[in-house]
Amino acid sequence: ALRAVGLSKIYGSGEVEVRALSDVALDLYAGEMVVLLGASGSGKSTLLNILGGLDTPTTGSVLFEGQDLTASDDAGLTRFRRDYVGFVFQFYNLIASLTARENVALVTEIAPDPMDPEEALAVVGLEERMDHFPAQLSGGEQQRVAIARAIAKRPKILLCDEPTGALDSKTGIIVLEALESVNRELQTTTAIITHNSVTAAMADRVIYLADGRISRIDRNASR
Amino acid sequence: ALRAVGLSKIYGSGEVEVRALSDVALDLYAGEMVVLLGASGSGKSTLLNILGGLDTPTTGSVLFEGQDLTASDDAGLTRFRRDYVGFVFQFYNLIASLTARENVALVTEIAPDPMDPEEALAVVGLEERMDHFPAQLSGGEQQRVAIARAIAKRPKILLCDEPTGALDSKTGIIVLEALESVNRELQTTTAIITHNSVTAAMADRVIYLADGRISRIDRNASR
Ligand SMILES: Nc1ncnc2c1ncn2[C@@H]1O[C@H](COP(=O)(O)OP(=O)(O)OP(=O)(O)O)[C@@H](O)[C@H]1O
Ligand SMILES: Nc1ncnc2c1ncn2[C@@H]1O[C@H](COP(=O)(O)OP(=O)(O)OP(=O)(O)O)[C@@H](O)[C@H]1O
Ligand SMILES: [Mg+2]
Ligand SMILES: [Mg+2]
Repeated sequence: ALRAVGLSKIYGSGEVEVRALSDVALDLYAGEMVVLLGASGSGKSTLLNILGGLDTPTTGSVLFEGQDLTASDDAGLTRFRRDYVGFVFQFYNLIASLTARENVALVTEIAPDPMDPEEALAVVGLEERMDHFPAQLSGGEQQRVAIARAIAKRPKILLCDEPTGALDSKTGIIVLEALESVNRELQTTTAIITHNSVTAAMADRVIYLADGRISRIDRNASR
Repeated sequence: ALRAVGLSKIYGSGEVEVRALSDVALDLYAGEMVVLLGASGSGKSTLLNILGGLDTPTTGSVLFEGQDLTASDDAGLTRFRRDYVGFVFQFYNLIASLTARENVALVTEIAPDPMDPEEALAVVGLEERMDHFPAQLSGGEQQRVAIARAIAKRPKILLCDEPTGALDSKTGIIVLEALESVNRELQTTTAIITHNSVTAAMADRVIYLADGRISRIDRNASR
């Protein structure tokens, strides 16, 4: 579904150059569940943002069903993200002036076949807090609103940047089960960045990043 | 060192009342390392913010070395936080317009016996990134700047809200070792909110919160 070829991402130049990604090639197959692991600063968020059309690589290309995203302009990338991608950000990126329900509805209103905002928020255990604003919610509750917002869209591609970082293990498992059922029932191509090894067990493949490169890929024999 | 008596925290009123804390009593002994565990939304951040003088309870008091913080005005709370407390926030709360080094220096400049900003950033593995701004740093790198900022102060009390949430396990262990050595060498009274069971093993006591109440306290026999 999504193919990355020869990706690099370089910030700055000269003495203060930071190579966030170097020569990354990756295929995400339709309906697959992939987990990205790697140390803090190894390039995970940078890779996920480029795959999701939120950032452009310095070199290389990203192909979505054969169409070259890197050759698209901003309007083309916006259409790609809006029509095909659900994204759970590492910092949640909720809109502070909208309630939990409104944050989800903002995304579902423009989707062709979404879940109800109420349904998506109930899946992540927030049915009692729908009309609260982000500032009135705990860290983990805000994270769950961000997850509800991404899955409510029923996207073709679901990219999650550390979706359980702020959650206790029990709540984290509820969220991972929600992501797994979206992947299974809708064949949503899913990539999850995590530090949580329980999540890695769910994946069809685990891709390890180190210093901006793919250092290892494990295939999960039991899936 | 820090004593909480009969704490409650209620948000809103009537139908939309949320009881974040109910009847919490807790002693933090001088030099102790305590871990706070509990589900998302159970009241951990609310309790830590009240203990650190960042928020006021609806009922109850917090005593620091016998002095009642809840009877202090804003200026009194600001002096308490500035003179005695290092705080690692769940959302890092770094100043975007300052580099990593400047974010740490802002706190150390007014402390009586601080570490050098460079030294504190080296302890958390960020010596190469001191002159970068938060927007140029990954999630886990920003979190580590927030930790360096708190420990550089060499505070009497160190309160950490999920200090390893955005870190891989290897980097997380480096940070936990830094917190443990501050606690051991400076006898800093330390409370850490975490979802990470490795951290719980470091504690003198583990305090479990559920629905705004303390549900259990374990004492670590091996410490
Ligand atoms: N301003 C507010 N208005 C209403 N409810 C609030 C407000 N701030 C916090 N709460 C609620 O109080 C409860 C406790 O919040 P708190 O942030 O302490 O939880 P937490 O244990 O830190 O959770 P997490 O692990 O998700 O960070 C939550 O249900 C939260 O939604
Ligand atoms: N705007 C920028 N300017 C300079 N360097 C940057 C910028 N954005 C990211 N970086 C660097 O690129 C590297 C990769 O960042 P990235 O956010 O992808 O890491 P990550 O694997 O997601 O880390 P974490 O697990 O801490 O979130 C990091 O060293 C980071 O500091
Ligand atoms: Mg990241
Ligand atoms: Mg919290």
